Amino acid sequence: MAQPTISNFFKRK
Amino acid sequence: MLEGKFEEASLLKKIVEAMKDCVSSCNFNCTENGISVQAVDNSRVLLISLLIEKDTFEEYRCDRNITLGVGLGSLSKIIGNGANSDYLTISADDDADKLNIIFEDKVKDKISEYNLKLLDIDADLLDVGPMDTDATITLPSADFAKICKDMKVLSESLQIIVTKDSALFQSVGDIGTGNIVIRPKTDIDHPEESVTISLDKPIDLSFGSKYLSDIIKATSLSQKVTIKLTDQSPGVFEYKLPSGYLRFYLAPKFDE
Repeated sequence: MAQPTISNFFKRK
Repeated sequence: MLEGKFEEASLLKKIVEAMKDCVSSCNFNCTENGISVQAVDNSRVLLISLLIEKDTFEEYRCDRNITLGVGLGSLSKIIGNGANSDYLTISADDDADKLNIIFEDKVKDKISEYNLKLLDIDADLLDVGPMDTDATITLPSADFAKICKDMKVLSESLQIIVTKDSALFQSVGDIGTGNIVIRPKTDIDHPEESVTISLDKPIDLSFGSKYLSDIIKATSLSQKVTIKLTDQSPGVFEYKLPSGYLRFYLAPKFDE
């Protein structure tokens, strides 16, 4: 299975 | 000037223990409302969000917003020197390069004082909320920790499938498979043992067991954990503090 990073879901402030 | 006094050193000990293995250093953002931290683990899969509200403290003041860069391993070593039941006061001047940490023994006439060198940490802040939630599970945190540990012996991934009346935790690995089902339960005599499941949409998500092992290090912080799941979104694992929370946002795994 592939593991995306958290930055794939949340934008920078 | 920041000054925060914890009724018991054990609370900050538990918070630091829950964070230090996935985040080596982070900024403590201090405002008049309390202290918050946002940090991402080294592999950038798990995001930690901590809020220690002002009311958590026995005494709290923060005259101006300040950011304190803290090495969590070093903080853990110093906090480890105090007894769990000691009063613990942290303080820092507005332009401080060190954090002052004082333990006061409640019985003996003994005060221990330490200074922790602060770090200059350049970290991006991510915009995490508010998120929509398809399914919410609340269960005893110790039960969730046991599920994660038990399933980890089978596979690097834990699949969580939530339907209207149950949550299924499933692992499929080389040596075999395992699954654990939990259903809602109201325990009036022991409310901390209750399990609730609320669902807008069925959920089927997989998470890395390694990261769940890090998350369950927060188990001692709260008797309950709330898991918020949304299709194709990070899972949120929340441990409530007396006033505030420690939340973990974990990116799900996908079929390649």
